[in-house]
Amino acid sequence: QLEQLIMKNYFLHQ
Amino acid sequence: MFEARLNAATTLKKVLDAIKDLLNEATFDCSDAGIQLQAMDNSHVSLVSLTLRSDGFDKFRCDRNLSMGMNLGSMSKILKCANNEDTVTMKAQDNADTVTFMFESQNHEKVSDYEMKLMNLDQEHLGIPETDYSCVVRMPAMEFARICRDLSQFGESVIICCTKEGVKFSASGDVGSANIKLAQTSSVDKEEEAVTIEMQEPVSLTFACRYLNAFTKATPLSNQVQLSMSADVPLVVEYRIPDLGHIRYYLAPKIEE
Repeated sequence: QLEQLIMKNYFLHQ
Repeated sequence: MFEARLNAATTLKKVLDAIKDLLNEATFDCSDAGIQLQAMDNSHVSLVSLTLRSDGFDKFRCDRNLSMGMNLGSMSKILKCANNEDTVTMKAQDNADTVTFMFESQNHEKVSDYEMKLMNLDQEHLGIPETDYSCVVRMPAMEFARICRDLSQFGESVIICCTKEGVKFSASGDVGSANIKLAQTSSVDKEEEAVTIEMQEPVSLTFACRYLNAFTKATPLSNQVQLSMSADVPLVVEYRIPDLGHIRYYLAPKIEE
C-alpha cells in the first residue's frame, strides 16, 4: 500500500 | 520508582480517549522529562505521538527510565472507575511488571487503587524528521471535528486544499459532493475561534476520512487544532494539551497510482 510506504520512508528507522 | 499525579482524572481520560481507537496497546516511556508515547496504528497508515511533560503533572518522580507496555482497553476499564474530579496517581516500581492507578476523591474520603499487568511490546523506534511545511492551518478543534464528521457522509476521502485565501475541505461519492471553505479570520475576539493560515506554497492533498475522524477524538483536549501539510509527506494534526504537552497524529496522503 502506498500510504504505508510513504509512512515508512518518512519515519526513518532509528 | 515512578510516580505521576494529576489533580483531575478527566485529563488522563481524555488523553486515553484520543488514542484508544487507533491503538490496542502502547508503550509509555517515562523519564524525568515526562511521559512519551509513539506508535503506529494497527494498519500502519498513521502514527500517534504523545508528549506529557513532567512539569505539567502535579507531582512527578521518575528515578530511572521506564517503559510500560499497556493494553489500552484494560487502561480504559480502569479509568472508567475514576470520577472526573478525582486525583489520579500512576505508580510503578523500577523493573516492575505492574502499574498501579490510585484515585482519590476531592474530599479525600474515598481512595481506590487498581493494579494493571504490564506487557512486553515490540517497540518500533521511529525518528520524526524536522520538516518545513508548505501550509500550516490553525483552526477551532470543534470546527475541524464537525467538518470531518460532515464530510465523511459523502465519501471515504477528504481533499484538503489550502491557499493563502483559505482552506477548502471537499468530499464526493454516491450521494453527491460537498465543499466547505474556511477563510482566514480577519479579527476575532477570542483567539480560540481564529482560523489562521501560514502558507509557503499552496497544497491540495487527499486523506482518509476514517483516520481524520479518529484524530478528532482528541478535540476535548484543546480549543485549537493545527494542520501541517506538504506534498507527499504525512499530514500532522496537532492538539496542544494546555500546560501539559501535546498529541500529534501523522497521516500519509492518498496518492493516485
